[in-house]
Amino acid sequence: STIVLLFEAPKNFKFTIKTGQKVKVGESLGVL
Amino acid sequence: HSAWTKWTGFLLRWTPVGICLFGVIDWQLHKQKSERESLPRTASSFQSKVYCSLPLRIISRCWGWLAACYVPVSLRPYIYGWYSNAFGVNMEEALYPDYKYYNSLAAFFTRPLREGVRPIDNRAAIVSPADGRVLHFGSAQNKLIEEVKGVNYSVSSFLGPVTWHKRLNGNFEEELKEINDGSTELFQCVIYLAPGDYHRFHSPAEWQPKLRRHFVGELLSVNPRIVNWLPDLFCLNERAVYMGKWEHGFFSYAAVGATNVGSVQIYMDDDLKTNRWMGLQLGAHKDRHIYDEIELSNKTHFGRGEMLGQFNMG
Repeated sequence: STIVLLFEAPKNFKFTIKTGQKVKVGESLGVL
Repeated sequence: HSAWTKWTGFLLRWTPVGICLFGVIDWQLHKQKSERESLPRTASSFQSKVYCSLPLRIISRCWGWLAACYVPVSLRPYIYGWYSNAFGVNMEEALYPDYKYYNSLAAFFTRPLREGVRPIDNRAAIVSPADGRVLHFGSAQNKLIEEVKGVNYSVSSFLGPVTWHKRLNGNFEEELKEINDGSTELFQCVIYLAPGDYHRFHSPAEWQPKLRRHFVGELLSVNPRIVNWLPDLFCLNERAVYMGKWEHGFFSYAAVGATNVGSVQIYMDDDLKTNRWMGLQLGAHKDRHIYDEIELSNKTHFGRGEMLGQFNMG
């Protein structure tokens, strides 16, 4: 199963993750 | 009669050989083309059709039925213990760490977590909605989003058309966005939940869903190797897509089903029925681009970290 998020955000939005990284509920995916 | 018997015998003997030969030639040609063009090795349309023709929905429903069967208490530590070892389940985080608590494998699969084991990062703009592995993330450019590096799929096929705005100009990305002064961009993130992961999912931010679309598609595997191999996989699979707004504009959240995990349950949406019985249909689902849509109440609002639903076995 997969969750796909697609959203609009200001251009200065930065992801704080890496491809292949394990993440858990509540951990940061990105910051502004 | 003799000629008919000979002809039937010939067909039975050589047809499988012919199909295999055709498959090997097709695979070789496609491999050579991918190598020539330095593209990731992806499925050809023939391979894609063969894969989509597998009876994965029937298999998933059978698996769902089996997983929901009552497991005798004495067998639970063995069955769930084996599953935990095979898929790396961390029972220390579970609300009920004793295997004997779970009546069925399906109940074990959707086990709740203990209070406080998943703190929410309040400094982040977006937090992870699920436990899993990041398959891909980035911006959605030129109406395409990347499934994995180098393999794109169309945003419009994935979400369906924009019908809630009056300002339709043919540019899907601009139609989708709420703010069109050039200060915003579309971003995407794909998270894969492995069989041993916690299978409930949460809201990644505060937002308000306006409508839900349910695409009845295939139930293909979303294992990262298959995602790498099959372009458009997320547009083919059955999915529930919720679309609305957050403080920075458009926001959408899609729960994509997969083989043996096709039953998406959203707690506030009782009308959503996924992985329905379609009879003994073996071919690819013809109506996979058709969706049913419902408008959600204005009062519907998801808070950051709020539990939204779960993926059930089957």
